[in-house]
Amino acid sequence: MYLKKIEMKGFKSFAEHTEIIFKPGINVVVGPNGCGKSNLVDAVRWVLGENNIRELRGQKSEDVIFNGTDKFRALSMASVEIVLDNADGLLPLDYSEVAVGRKIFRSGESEFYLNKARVRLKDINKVFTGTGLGKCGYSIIGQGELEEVLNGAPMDRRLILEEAS
Amino acid sequence: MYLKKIEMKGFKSFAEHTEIIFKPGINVVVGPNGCGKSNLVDAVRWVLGENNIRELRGQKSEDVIFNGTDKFRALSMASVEIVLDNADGLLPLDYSEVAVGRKIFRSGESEFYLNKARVRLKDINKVFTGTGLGKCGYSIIGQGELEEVLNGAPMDRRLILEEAS
Amino acid sequence: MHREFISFLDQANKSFKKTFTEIFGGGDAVLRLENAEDKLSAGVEIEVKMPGKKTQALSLLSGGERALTCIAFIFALLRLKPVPFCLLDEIDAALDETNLTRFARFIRKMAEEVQFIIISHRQAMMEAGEIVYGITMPEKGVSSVLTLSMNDIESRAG
Amino acid sequence: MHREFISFLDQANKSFKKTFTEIFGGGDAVLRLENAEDKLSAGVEIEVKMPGKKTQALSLLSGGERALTCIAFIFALLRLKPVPFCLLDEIDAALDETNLTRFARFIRKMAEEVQFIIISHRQAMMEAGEIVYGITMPEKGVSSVLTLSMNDIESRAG
Ligand SMILES: Nc1ncnc2c1ncn2[C@@H]1O[C@H](COP(=O)(O)OP(=O)(O)OP(=O)(O)O)[C@@H](O)[C@H]1O
Ligand SMILES: Nc1ncnc2c1ncn2[C@@H]1O[C@H](COP(=O)(O)OP(=O)(O)OP(=O)(O)O)[C@@H](O)[C@H]1O
Ligand SMILES: [Mg+2]
Ligand SMILES: [Mg+2]
Repeated sequence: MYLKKIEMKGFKSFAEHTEIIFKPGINVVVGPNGCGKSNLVDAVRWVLGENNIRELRGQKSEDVIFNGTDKFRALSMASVEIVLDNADGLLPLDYSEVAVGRKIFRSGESEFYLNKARVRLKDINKVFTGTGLGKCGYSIIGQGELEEVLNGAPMDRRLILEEAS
Repeated sequence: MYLKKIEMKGFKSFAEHTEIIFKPGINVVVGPNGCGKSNLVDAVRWVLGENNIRELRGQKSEDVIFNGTDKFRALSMASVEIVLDNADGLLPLDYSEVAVGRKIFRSGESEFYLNKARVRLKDINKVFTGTGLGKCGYSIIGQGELEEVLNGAPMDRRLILEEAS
Repeated sequence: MHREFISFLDQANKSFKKTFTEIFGGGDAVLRLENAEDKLSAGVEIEVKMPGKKTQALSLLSGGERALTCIAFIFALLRLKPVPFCLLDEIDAALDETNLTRFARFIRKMAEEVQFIIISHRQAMMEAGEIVYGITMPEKGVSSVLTLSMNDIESRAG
Repeated sequence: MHREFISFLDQANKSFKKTFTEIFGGGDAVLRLENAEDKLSAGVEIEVKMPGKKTQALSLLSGGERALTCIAFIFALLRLKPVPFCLLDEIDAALDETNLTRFARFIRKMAEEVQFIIISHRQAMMEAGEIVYGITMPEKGVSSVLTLSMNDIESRAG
């Protein structure tokens, strides 16, 4: 199982429709300061159900919607979709590919999708429990977060280990 | 005014007598991970009177004394001396050079020196107030501390500005 | 539940010790349950010894030593239980060139089991990738993504 | 006391705006007193606008943008009131190559007034130094210091 593709539109600095096709193995992302690399990490966390806007460096839930520049107007919606290869059947679904999508409007309301069908956040969480992609997972390490493993309290470490077991 | 020299013995990983002569302008310090670069920063903070051992990454005050390796025995004392050029008279003392020294023994007791004469910590603090080398000073930025200016509360920023004024 | 966790902790400890000594070329590392009254809510402590040095409090480690210790911990868990993909944002920032090369070599080995998406400014990491994506802002404030081949990197990387 | 602080804050704000726009090549930066009931204990707020982008909450800035903003703040204070020396430990870790070169150029300018002692792993910073010190551990666990000339660096730097 691996991440095949991500599509974003209106998510943070990804104002235009953007699609990235990933390969198994090592994919390296480079680029100047402030260009959107960590916003990509936020997009993956958000589509997997992250609801604490502080974990996405914002203050209110609409902070993930492109809010304009000197030249371009703010948008009214953000949407992200990732496609995971499920040929090995790791996810408890009968599909060889699993698409997870999320949309948000200026009103602050989010919609979740699983293979294009509208679902609730609870359904997304159920699909991903135990895969290491959950809340205390060790599979996404944001900028400056590496040392949390050492800085956290012993109980925090136990939670990471319980997620992995 | 500038930092002319630092002498260390038994301070953290500087087990042997070590002397570094600095020049005005840009002095760059390089070296592999774990070799003692940040320990040098701790030595400067410590000799200027830093008494909170956590600011020096330790747990008890004797953690600054060389505590041995697989091959070498632990030492019983640590000492650091810095020499500042005072030709411009920035420090309220009648000397063209000012030497500040500190020693500590396994018992945890510290001794302070000013131009080789024994003094108290209060005397050192008096000499350096208002020079920017004080507690909230902006002249020493430790590893990982740069963003404290942005992360701190508005009141913390005010303290930095008051030290500078 | 608790017996299961203890047995998993034992496996994690062995994996951590093996991964740590592989990455550091020596030394030692331990994961163990805290000495708490109530075993069910006890946390997990980490203790490491760098090659040639004494075991010391974690707080005395250097920036690079802490980063590599955390990397060893994460990779130890990945070995026990692979995840669909691993997304890492500039976790190599504190490493010197020697440790960076060690880390890049280690990632290459792990990449046979796990997909990595790695954000980095470091040359040695860019060269480790099979495929490189450049994210830039031709229009200030609007991100744009290019897929680069290896020889494009010199002129575009940030 | 309070009037003095307000007048210093005004100078600091001007210096911060000037230093920020110099380092970023544009944009805007402001230091102002919080809107608090009691002016005497009000803190200081920072607001920045990156060139071409909208003013946003500080938390939305990128790692490199935050680092450069902090550097502009510190240099703005150094310009108002020089200190005997400035000791900086790997403050360039989050910067890309372009911003690193900008930062190194800026340090060179400031070094006419203030002595800098800079710890860094980055090549561009090593080249900015008049004199370079290498700290290594020939014996594991025991630090040893060498004074290097510029051409020694290739073989020794970490
Ligand atoms: N909702 C939004 N609309 C428009 N721009 C946004 C939004 N949220 C964040 N940004 C912008 O995105 C930029 C930060 O991007 P990001 O953190 O991804 O940079 P980065 O490529 O990781 O850089 P670095 O190398 O410095 O870490 C900021 O300049 C910020 O203003
Ligand atoms: N009292 C002590 N006695 C002996 N060694 C010590 C003592 N205190 C700290 N150390 C050692 O010093 C080392 C850390 O040094 P330091 O933090 O200066 O490294 P550094 O050169 O800054 O590395 P990095 O580039 O990774 O930041 C650790 O390995 C630690 O064990
Ligand atoms: Mg980033
Ligand atoms: Mg260090």
